[in-house]
Amino acid sequence: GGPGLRPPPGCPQRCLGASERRDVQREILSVLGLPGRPRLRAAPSGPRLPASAPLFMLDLYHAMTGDDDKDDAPAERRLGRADLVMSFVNMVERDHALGQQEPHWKEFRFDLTQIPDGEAVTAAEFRIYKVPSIHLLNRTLHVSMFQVVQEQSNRESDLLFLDLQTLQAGDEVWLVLDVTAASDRWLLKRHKDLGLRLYVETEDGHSVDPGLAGLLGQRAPRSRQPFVVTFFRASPSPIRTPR
Amino acid sequence: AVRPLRRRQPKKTNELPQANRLPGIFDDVHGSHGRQVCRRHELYVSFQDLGWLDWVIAPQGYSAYYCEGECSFPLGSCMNATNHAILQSLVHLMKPDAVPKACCAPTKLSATSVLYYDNSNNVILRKHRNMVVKACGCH
Repeated sequence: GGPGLRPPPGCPQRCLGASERRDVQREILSVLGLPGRPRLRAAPSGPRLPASAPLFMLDLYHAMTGDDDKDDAPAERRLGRADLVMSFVNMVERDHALGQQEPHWKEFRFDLTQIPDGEAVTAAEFRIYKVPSIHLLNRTLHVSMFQVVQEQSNRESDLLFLDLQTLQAGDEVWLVLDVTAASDRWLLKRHKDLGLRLYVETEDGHSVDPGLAGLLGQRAPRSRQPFVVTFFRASPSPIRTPR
Repeated sequence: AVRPLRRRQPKKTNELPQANRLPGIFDDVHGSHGRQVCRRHELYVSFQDLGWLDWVIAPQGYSAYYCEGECSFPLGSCMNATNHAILQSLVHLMKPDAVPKACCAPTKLSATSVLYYDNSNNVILRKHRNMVVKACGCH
């Protein structure tokens, strides 16, 4: 087999007949809750570096399975009692920067159509990688995140404030922005893309191009591309009551 | 004439067999009337063998269980190890002479997690609680 688990010694290895093979596959699909084999796009021609979302989710998987046998072990904070975690990578990115008038912003649109029914969002994060900025030395930056609630043709879009993080221009880090507040809307309108807009300002309020501040977008290496990760818990009423 | 002592019947209890109890001299491993008690076996299925690794990121494989012996509810695609053990134990309690003792009564159920791609290349981590029998009576 592959590099993974080895069958325990003494475990009899039988050659499965065709019908047994189908039975075992059916059992595996039902026990693991796998929805069946997706139609993945053509396999990559050569070996590809793993992308950021699968790398992050594999860490979560190890944290989650590490707790499988210890029911009372403290799960990693974000996992909490989540029994489903999804990362969204299908994204369209728009820049409102590079010389145009202020404020500069970067916008990301995620396709949320794959969210399963009957799941309640417990937490949602937008993760973007930041490299040290070579343009802004020793400056403190405020990174704020908004949800694009409604686009307007003749004026600025309707925005909903989600989160604000402060960091140094020289920091190199995965920046995690809490977008849980946006989850009510996307469950009601999952046919609409989730629009997230990101602004960067210096301490004295000047708008900065997010790219110049070191925030990487879709053109980053695969292992550092931005993504949204959402934690769900099965609930009879998937919509959180508005506060 | 001396009356033979009547052998006292063991008191019937409703407890599931203890996990760490191995067959002892009072346990008839071959069941009554020489039949063989059900015994669970593990068959490891590698997802690489199934060609699933471009879809399922983790785990690498799955331990499917099957059993040999006289089972009223044999393991199969519609009967996983947990249900098999519970049903077998209940029926054995009701008809100890007719149905052999279950070898794998659940003492500890654990979660099963799986990490995989969906149709849009999103990555999904799903956890099913109380799913898999990890400890059973015959180990």
